[in-house]
Amino acid sequence: SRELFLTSFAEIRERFGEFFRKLFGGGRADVLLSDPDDPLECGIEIIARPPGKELQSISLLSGGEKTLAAVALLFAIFRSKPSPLCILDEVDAALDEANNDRFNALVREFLVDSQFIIITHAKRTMTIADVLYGVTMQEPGISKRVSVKFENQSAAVA
Amino acid sequence: SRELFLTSFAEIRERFGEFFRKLFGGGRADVLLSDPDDPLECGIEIIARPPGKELQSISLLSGGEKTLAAVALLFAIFRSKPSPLCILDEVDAALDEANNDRFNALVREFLVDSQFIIITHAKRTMTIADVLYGVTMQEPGISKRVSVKFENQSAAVA
Amino acid sequence: MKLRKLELHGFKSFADRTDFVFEDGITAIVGPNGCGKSNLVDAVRWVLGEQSAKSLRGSQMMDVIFNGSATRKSQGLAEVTLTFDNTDRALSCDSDFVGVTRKLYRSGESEYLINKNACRLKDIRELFLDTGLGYDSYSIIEQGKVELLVQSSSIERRAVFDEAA
Amino acid sequence: MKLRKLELHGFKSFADRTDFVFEDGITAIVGPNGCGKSNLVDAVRWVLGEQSAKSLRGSQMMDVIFNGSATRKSQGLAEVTLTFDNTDRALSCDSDFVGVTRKLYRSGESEYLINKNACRLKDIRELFLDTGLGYDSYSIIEQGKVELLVQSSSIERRAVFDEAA
Ligand SMILES: Nc1ncnc2c1ncn2[C@@H]1O[C@H](COP(=O)(O)OP(=O)(O)OP(=O)(O)O)[C@@H](O)[C@H]1O
Ligand SMILES: Nc1ncnc2c1ncn2[C@@H]1O[C@H](COP(=O)(O)OP(=O)(O)OP(=O)(O)O)[C@@H](O)[C@H]1O
Ligand SMILES: [Mg+2]
Ligand SMILES: [Mg+2]
Repeated sequence: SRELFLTSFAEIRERFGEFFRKLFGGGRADVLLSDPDDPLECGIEIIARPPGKELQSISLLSGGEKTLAAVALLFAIFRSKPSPLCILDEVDAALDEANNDRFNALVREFLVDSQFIIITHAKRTMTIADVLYGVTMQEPGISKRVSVKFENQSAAVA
Repeated sequence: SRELFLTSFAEIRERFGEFFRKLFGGGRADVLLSDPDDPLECGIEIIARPPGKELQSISLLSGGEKTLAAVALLFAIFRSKPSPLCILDEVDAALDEANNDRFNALVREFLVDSQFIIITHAKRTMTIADVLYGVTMQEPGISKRVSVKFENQSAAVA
Repeated sequence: MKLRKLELHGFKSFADRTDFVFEDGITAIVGPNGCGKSNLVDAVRWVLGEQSAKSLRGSQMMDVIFNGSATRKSQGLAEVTLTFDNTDRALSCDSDFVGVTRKLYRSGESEYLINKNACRLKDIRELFLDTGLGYDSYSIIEQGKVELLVQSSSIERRAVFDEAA
Repeated sequence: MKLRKLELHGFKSFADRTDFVFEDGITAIVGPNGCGKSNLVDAVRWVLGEQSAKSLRGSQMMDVIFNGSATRKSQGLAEVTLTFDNTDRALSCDSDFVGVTRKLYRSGESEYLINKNACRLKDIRELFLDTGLGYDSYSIIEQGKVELLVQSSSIERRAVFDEAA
């Protein structure tokens, strides 16, 4: 079980670095065991250095940079242990348009293993959807589903 | 001092209800002293009911609704005790476009008393600015200011 | 396994029976503030076995039952059903399709069903063990929570790694 | 009182001397993720007297000094100056213009100035008392913090009301 953990952890480390570089266009990130002699109990540290910047504590990163680093780590965990379904609720809220596009591109790499349900207000994120549902409250306080499929580029109320 | 507090509190209550209705297009909101016999020490409760919805604990509100209610309360406090300068860092992050517009309209009502510095990614918020500054990092890790004034509709690098 | 359908009736703002059909790939859900999008996430977590009302934004579990609006009275029952294509048998249930249902009555009574057979909440939770999908799995990121992975204390982050590794 | 200028030099990502001139009305600040916008808010709060490194996203106060990049070495000093039009004498300082400056050297030494005269941090904080503007005033809402007003425990909310009322 200790072996199992260390193997997954090594894989997550590698993916985290890879996805971070992909999302940031460079830089470096890593996860470390705070006590390698006690891998099943110790804390886990994160270091992240965006390209061109100096390494500092992760707390100093901007809102968008923290979201992007968190997404890189989340997807590294997915690679190590895929989940059939991934639900993301407004994960792109802090991202500027360029980073939103990179985030979208990374999501698409995982379509082989997983279904995605993505809640968003961002038009750019809507463009990567295969199916788009709208939720409305025409009658106050009552939620209703509206289907909007992209294939025919028009809203079909179902 | 107790009198002073109760007077301000009454004013904040009234404004909170008024601004909430303005931002939500109706509904009702209030702030209450959890122990009216101990006004200087007791906790402060918030109730908020968007239009057409039933009154429930504020925790059940959506992300955007919570932001809007918080903005109504913040501005109610401003009315009661104006500050010469108000700095808002990505306060509109959770708002959809319609609510972002209502938020912008409320900000403009306070221009008489205060200067505003608003950090945003939202184009609609940028449109209410009198002056627009861009911050860039052309040289990695080094922040630089870029002036973008609206009057001549073009970016002037200064 | 593949999620095929989410049906809600009386769950939070979904007063009327509403269903969402899911296909492979990406499904985006959009709409104005407060229209009910995050309530869908709460519904999925609730039927998978979430027991903390607070983590569903309520103060008591009863808060998930539709409690009325300007035009409707409150209802007496909240019901959510998730239906999966289980052809690959990722779920330990010998059936090509698996439906899990959770009901909560205003009386406080609860019902749990797997393929329409009554069971305990424990059975639903166990069904999803080892699939990577669970009510508190890292594969469900709630609104405002994504940054926790990098901000939380290293001990909280530990919990996510233990689940994943 | 009106804010007229914010000057930074060596503060976080503002390695070079940079100034922002403010007029009446609304000034919007825009730019990509990580370019330095929130660092400006940190700078204002720092010069107004913020003493908690954690609340400026650092682990120690030294973290506010520019610490290098791919093309630059770290610097030895962080300096921020705020200049106000004080014609209405809202600030208790008999001068039409008031400039407050804070410096932090990598040696750990600090300097504080009001209109170029050395003073203590305490003096800067007291200058702004009763103006509604302070390093932890409700009039500065940091990124991700707006919802706290409605989510925080009623005791935390109390602190905001006490300051305002
Ligand atoms: N038991 C209930 N009965 C009726 N309405 C409810 C109930 N519980 C929650 N709601 C309503 O659901 C709404 C919140 O929905 P939700 O959080 O899904 O919004 P959202 O679409 O995610 O919005 P946002 O874009 O702002 O995040 C609230 O207005 C709340 O009043
Ligand atoms: N002492 C320092 N020296 C150099 N760079 C620093 C220092 N402290 C912070 N930074 C850098 O400043 C950047 C964060 O800037 P800031 O938080 O202002 O971004 P932002 O423009 O608000 O972005 P977002 O839109 O994502 O919120 C980080 O990349 C961080 O590395
Ligand atoms: Mg939501
Ligand atoms: Mg920021």
